[in-house]
Amino acid sequence: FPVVPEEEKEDMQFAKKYLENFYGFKEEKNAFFKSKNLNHMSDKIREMQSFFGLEVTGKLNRKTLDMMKQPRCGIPDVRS
Amino acid sequence: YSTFPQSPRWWKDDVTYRILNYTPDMLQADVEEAIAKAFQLWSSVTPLRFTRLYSGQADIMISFASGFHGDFYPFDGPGGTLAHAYPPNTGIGGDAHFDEDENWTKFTTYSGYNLFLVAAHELGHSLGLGHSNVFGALMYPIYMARDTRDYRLPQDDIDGIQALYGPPRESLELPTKAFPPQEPTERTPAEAPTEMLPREEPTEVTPSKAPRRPDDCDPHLTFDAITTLRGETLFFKGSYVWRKSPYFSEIEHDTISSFWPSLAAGFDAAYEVDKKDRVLFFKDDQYWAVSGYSIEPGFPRPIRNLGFSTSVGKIDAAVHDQNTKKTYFFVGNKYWSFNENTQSMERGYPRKIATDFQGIGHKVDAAFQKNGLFYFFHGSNQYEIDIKNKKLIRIMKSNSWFNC
Repeated sequence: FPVVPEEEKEDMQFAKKYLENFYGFKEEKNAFFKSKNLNHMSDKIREMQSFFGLEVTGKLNRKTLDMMKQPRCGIPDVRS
Repeated sequence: YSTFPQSPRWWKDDVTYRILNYTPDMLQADVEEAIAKAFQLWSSVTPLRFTRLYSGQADIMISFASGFHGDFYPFDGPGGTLAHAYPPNTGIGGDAHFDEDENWTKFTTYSGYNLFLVAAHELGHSLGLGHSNVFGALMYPIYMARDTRDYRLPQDDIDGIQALYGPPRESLELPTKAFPPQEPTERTPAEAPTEMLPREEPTEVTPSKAPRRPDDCDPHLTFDAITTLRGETLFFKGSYVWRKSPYFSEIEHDTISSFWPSLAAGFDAAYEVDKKDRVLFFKDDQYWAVSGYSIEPGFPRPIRNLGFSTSVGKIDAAVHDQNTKKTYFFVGNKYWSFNENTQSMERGYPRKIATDFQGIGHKVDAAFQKNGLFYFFHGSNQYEIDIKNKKLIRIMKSNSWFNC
């Protein structure tokens, strides 16, 4: 598998936490569900991109990360 | 806008709040003022009244804390999450928590967060509002530094809170005058809601319903102002914007506050000077200049700066001729010609509209130029004019641009 550079790993962790806090993302802890997790996370990224009017790609691009790092309210953006 | 699941709300008009502690970043009096002002924002557009308690259990308990602070949502240090609040309910319901690891300020600075703005947002949650995805709305999840001196609640937020609580009681009796200013945390003077409501009597308002956007193909649809903007055409009425783009077939529906959060609704006129990438908006005796989303500094300015006499209290419509670089201003049955190059009114004006524009024998509500032709709007009719020959080409319905 491609080695994920350190920074990207941190960004991925940050994004996961963000999507858990504000978009109801729940990660399957069981390692066997890794690909399912990635798809589920991609769906949640799409949901967040759509909410903020970003280009909906499902990918953790720079713009999406920048939006996640903006100071904000702690209440989720979608029902949970 | 959005609400929480099952739309929880306070089932009473009188809601209490208590400030449990203070941030050391600000004077206590400034914290109290910021909180009171934030409550006023919501009480001015609903029947709600907020009373401050100094002991015991209040509906909305306000506190500053950092990290873990007794609920399941610890704060995260400087930046990131600034605050959170709970929807209406007993116990922790309604409470608002502010992250003490942030730098709280009374004014809008780049070294801290404006407590009034964040509190107004969080109290929106305490009253039952969720987040809005309208850029510029107060309930938009991301903090946006802005001028709060004369802050007006954006229309999307008014729509949301009035969907839960309805408009202020007074507005149901359609007062003949604004009631006198009262003590903080009571209802505030009524200038805010009238500013935000569409200029004419909203066609759809009933006591329990907030005003709503008229239908695109309503045959009686009229406009306050119309302008082009970077190839698109924006139609304004009250706080609503219809956006027609050459790139999309659909008409986009927006609100003024979603483009320019600090501009009040109800423009009188608007026009674009394409060569300067500048649009000017007129309301009463003032005007603003914007470039895209940003309002140019130093505005609003008085319209007499353009050369109007003080007897002109407001203008009805304006349109810029991209070919001649002249801008026509319409007031009553007269019009002026303004030279954008010299930035001065032309001599020999005002002139009668009917003299120079055959077929236009009345007030002009709105006007814009498209493909070299002028379009004048009066009531629900639109007049297409060949400006070079000052000839009336045809008369259409005002909303002919909306694919009806």
